[in-house]
Amino acid sequence: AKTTDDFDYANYHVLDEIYSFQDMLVAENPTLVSKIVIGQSYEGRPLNVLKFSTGGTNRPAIWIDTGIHSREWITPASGAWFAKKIVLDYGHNPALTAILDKMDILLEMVVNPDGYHFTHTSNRMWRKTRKPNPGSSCVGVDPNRNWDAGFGTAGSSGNPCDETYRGPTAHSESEIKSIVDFMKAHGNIKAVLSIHSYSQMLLYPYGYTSTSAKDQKELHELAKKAITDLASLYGTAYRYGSMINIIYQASGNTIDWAYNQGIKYSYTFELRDTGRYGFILPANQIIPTAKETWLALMAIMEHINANTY
Amino acid sequence: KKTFVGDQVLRVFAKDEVQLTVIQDLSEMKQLQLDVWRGPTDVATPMDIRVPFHSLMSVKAYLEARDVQYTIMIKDLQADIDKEERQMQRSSYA
Repeated sequence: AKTTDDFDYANYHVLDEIYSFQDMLVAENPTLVSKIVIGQSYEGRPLNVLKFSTGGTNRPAIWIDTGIHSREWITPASGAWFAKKIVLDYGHNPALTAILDKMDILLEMVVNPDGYHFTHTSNRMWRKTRKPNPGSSCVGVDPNRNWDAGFGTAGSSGNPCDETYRGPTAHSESEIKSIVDFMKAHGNIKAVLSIHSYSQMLLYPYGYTSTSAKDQKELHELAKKAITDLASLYGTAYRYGSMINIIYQASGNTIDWAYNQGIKYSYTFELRDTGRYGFILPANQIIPTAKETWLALMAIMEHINANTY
Repeated sequence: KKTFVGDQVLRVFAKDEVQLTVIQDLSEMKQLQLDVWRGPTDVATPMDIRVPFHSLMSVKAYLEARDVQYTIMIKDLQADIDKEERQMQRSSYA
């Protein structure tokens, strides 16, 4: 693709194509989009965050990440669609325009680029990072168990050969440490929306404990609104609730860490499907998935914009 | 390049708490080299597991012996991955 208009949103792309897409989007929209390199992956790939901002300094921001589990290809594919949607809608869609006039949107399209590259070259079903584990022949850490929130407790594994290996210490993975450092330095992030697949769920904290989040009522109501909006497009049914109740106990995960940092609107999505295809969701479902998910994201972002804290 | 020829993804249904424990035990049997796509959480939610070809007979026998229901969600994972790769190549040429 020579421009982001030519980019094939209805197909899966290798990492270089996604990086090119990001650069094109920045070049085409210099007053709205910029690229921040927040760090490097273990294998030296840049960790790019697209910043959608209409100006101001250190505005409140909404963080969206996709591609933390590399085999969940639908998530970066949806991320590309979201990025284009934001530039298309700004100035045209009143709700999104109002959000961007007050807040920034930060989008990390591929949180785990080494793993993503590995799924395209060596093992389509790879989930973790690609850092070797000393003393083990097994490679990689589950980046969604590596956060400092109930780290090391039930709901993750201490075995490097397991898919849910938490790593030796919290934030041991550069892919995670880079986000943590960036968010702490930013200091004004109001939402973390971490996007996974599959199973069609919208989850809020906590995953590592059955204790209710202090904002549970609001998070629950907002989740209900978001999944209702999502379902309005194609009727896709989501379940929603706290992670530990709806899916399983998962310690050291992104949204629990974010919530414990005081970022109230912390959600994880599990995108399509309910289990016909799992991680190999056909490419013809990328755009429908992105479109319906966008409705839920907008519901959450509009609520945040109207309820700044 | 790792292939998944003959690997299947099974959807396993627990009808009660006893069967839930049975499939939780299954998911922890390292020697079977199972890849749990969706874990056993409660009776209402089925478990999806990728079963390597060499473990298929053992897993199915284990489930059937304990009267645990399952369906084949993906019959040959590599066939679907090949299809995905062909689609990406076609798109790239286009």
